Amino acid sequence: PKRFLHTLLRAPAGRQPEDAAQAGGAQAFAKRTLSWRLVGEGYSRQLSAEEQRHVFRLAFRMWSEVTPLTFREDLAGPGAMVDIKLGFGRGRHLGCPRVFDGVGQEFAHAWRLGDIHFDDDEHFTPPTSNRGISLLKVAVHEIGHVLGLPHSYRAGSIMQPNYLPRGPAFELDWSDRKAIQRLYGSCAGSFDTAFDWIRQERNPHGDATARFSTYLFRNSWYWLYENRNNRTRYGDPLPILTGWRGVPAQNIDAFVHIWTWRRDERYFFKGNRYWRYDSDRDQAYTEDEQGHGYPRLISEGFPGIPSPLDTAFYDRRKQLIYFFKGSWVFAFDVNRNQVLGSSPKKMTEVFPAIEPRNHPLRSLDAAYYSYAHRAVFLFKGSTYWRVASAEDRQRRPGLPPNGLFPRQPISEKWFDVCDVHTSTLTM
Amino acid sequence: EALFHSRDRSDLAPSPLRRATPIADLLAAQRFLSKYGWAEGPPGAGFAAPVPRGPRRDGPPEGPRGAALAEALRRFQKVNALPASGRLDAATLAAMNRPRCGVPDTRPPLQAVSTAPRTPPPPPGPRPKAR
Repeated sequence: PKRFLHTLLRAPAGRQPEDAAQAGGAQAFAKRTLSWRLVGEGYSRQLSAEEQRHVFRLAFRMWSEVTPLTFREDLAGPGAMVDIKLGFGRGRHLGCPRVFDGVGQEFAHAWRLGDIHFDDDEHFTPPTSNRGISLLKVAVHEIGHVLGLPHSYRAGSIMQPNYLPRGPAFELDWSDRKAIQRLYGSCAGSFDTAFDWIRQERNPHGDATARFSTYLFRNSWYWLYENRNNRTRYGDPLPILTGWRGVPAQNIDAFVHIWTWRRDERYFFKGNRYWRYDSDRDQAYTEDEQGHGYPRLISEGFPGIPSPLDTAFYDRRKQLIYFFKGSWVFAFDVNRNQVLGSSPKKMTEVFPAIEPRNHPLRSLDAAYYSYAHRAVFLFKGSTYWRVASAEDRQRRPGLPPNGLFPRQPISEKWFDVCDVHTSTLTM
Repeated sequence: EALFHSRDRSDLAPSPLRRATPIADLLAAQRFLSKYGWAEGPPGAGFAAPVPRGPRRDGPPEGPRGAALAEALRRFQKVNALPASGRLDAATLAAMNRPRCGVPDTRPPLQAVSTAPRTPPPPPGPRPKAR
């Protein structure tokens, strides 16, 4: 019997239902994984069943890309256990007390923490069409209601009550994200690795230029992070397999980009092996110039470096790779291809805490030099420590070399890095 | 006796599309304002009694009149970027007739009513203490 307790509403953590009521009556699901179903007698006559379910899968995925919620389609469980049920109907429909009015005016409605009904007299169309009423847009809107959002008259909000004819492909904008995150919190989580990928190009004048994109890896998926927009790329995360051919499909330990005037080498590390990645052909090398096959043992390519690693990053100024394992740091000289004689050292020694007892100590998840922030970050769990840069030390000479500023939440610098349900990962 | 059609129902004439009755007069406008929560107002503001938080089987009440109607229209016109005259003009009627979501504008989504019991019947035997 206790299993049903979770169907009883609880206000988000830290808020009492009364508060929630004061906040306009918005209440939220207590669970983080919600099930949904297009009910059997509720299929539309206008789109194929698969098309309808695909649109709803995408609509739910869009909300999970900006919240800690994940949604899974439940095709077989008992109806009473399904959190959100969707269906189409005309006039009097699905036992609903609210009668649809036919073509025009009301095209759908939602019941809080319950069901969504679409008026099948309306001309609903798939996202690929620019005619009629976009089923995807309406579905995202109604799901917003079920999750607890009211209407909004803010331009650009998906929660506007009136349907806006086609426009550019719509996404959940900043304010919609903040509104739903006020109910469910923002996404937090650790990374397996994080890195900036450099692309070398020539500008119209023929000068060599370099641009970068930021990638965050977690389990078997990854995000491109748009620093200028403070969010992940629309439609991410994607499976690693689809974006990085030839590297391990999940749980990558580290990425290192050795970038000097003469060298431009990119390596992925996992377990006791490493892969080299070919930026031009966008896939991992199968063998090196001497015919040695990849992946290779880390101990062969980077003598003196233990494995498996926690993480690693390349310091371009010093032309050193810092490998991390447990509480130890191994500094590797890429020009002499060997570990510095003084290594390994304790992480607390190489990267001392600026504020006492505010240090990750051991077992980092990721170490990352960000070109956007011009700083090195050490990640552990859902927090990061920023390493004092040369500029920091010019401003504050008293700072120790490589000093770590106090920890901060990752989600307050890299926003909306949210998981989606694995069943929708390949959408 | 209902006629039986061919097995694949291909000769079944599609049922005629229903059309929503246009909102073209004051009464329809009053119903619209009431249905989507515009007739509500702060307590004591002289509006009609607030619409109960839930669906209504027999349709919304008649809606606001007089000053309350003007006030409700003004609020609706303002959020729809229309001149807030408080009078029912053509632009306001057009805004009311646009395709829209059935959830009220100024209240939380409709009260959850389910076609199936939301909480399964308690198992036989003593009720769970946790409740």
